[in-house]
Amino acid sequence: RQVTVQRKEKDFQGMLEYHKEDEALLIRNLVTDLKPQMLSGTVPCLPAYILYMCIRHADYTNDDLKVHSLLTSTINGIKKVLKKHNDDFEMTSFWLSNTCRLLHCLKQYSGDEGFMTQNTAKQNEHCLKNFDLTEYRQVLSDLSIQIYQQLIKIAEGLLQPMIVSAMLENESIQGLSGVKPTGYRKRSSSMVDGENSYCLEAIIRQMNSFHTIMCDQGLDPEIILQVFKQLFYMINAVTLNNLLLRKDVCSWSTGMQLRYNISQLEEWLRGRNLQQSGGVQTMEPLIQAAQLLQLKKKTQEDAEAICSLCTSLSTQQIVKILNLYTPLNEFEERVTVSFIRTIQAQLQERNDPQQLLLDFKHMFPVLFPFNPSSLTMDSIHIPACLNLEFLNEV
Amino acid sequence: GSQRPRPRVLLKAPTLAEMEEMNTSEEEESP
Repeated sequence: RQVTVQRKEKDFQGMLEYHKEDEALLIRNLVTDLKPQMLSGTVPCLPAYILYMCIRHADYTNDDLKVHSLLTSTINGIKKVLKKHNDDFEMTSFWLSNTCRLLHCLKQYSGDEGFMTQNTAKQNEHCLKNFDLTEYRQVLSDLSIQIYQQLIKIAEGLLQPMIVSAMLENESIQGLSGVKPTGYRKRSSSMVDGENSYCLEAIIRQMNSFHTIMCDQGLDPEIILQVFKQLFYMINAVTLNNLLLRKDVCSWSTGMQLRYNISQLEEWLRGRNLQQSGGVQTMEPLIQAAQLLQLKKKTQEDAEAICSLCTSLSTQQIVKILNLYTPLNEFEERVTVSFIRTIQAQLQERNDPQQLLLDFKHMFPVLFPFNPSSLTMDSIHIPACLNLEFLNEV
Repeated sequence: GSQRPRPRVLLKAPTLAEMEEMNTSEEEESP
């Protein structure tokens, strides 16, 4: 037994061989039936590395049909898993990580010098010898985009029900409830009966969960940044749209609470080292709306201050918020018609978009920058729980 | 070093949409 182990360690060249008839079993055990939890504690993206080592052996034996068949089955297997788990963040994130990693491997070991600059000499030995898989890389890139879109859809679906109550209705600043506009004090949302109320902490908990899962699964850091930019944009759009339609939240106190909530979200991004995501920048319209609620709205100087501050809000949005603005009590005045006219006059040269509401379903285009791995194929160990004993190390 | 690798053969791949079509028709054919 000892002799066998020694031979394997010495000779393993980072390739995996299997019989053609075992391909279906390979895809079943490694893709369609795999539970991400089974792989906790192993190298992130292990399925991608195993698949690459199988592709490499088929390339080494110059078996183009085997390469075609394995890649096609892999891609179809991944699509099948995603369809079955189309509301499972963890599963979707897992296959996004692995699809991107397989794509990176096909680049890193393509033999194309542009992708080999960070390879060690040992890694260069693990390049493909016979086939150029550029077209399959395109397919994997298209598949990665599909998986990313599914991931965002799932994350948005989980966050969206929390946004209005957490951002606009929940009062975490002590003493603020005493200064809510009269007549609206007890109202929550027109669609929420109070039981579905969330605080900002719920949003933060949910985002912590997303972030931990994506990091543990080895999803590329650049992709994680793009996920949070997209989610912050959605939080911004849903909150602003509600603000633009609800008189009861257009008040000084909501402005104050909103600014505090946004600062908590900024703090969260910093705490997770995600400030480069651009998430805060996507919230600029909401930040300005919160400030607009808090600014004085009476004199010519106030109008000028508003116009120079609210550059990310359209004239239509500014005017709408001013019209909806609800005084706190009998001592605060409503915004006068003449003040709103002054603002309109000052902003008339702006070439603003006509629609009032933001498209909360808008998606930023995603990019998957090449991210080579420092891992060497011959160091990868296949755990017994994967039931892949029919793979022979070569 | 001195060994110059021979050019690799481009493996043609269907697009993702074409793969989907092939997969769907296979599923339809099977009972």
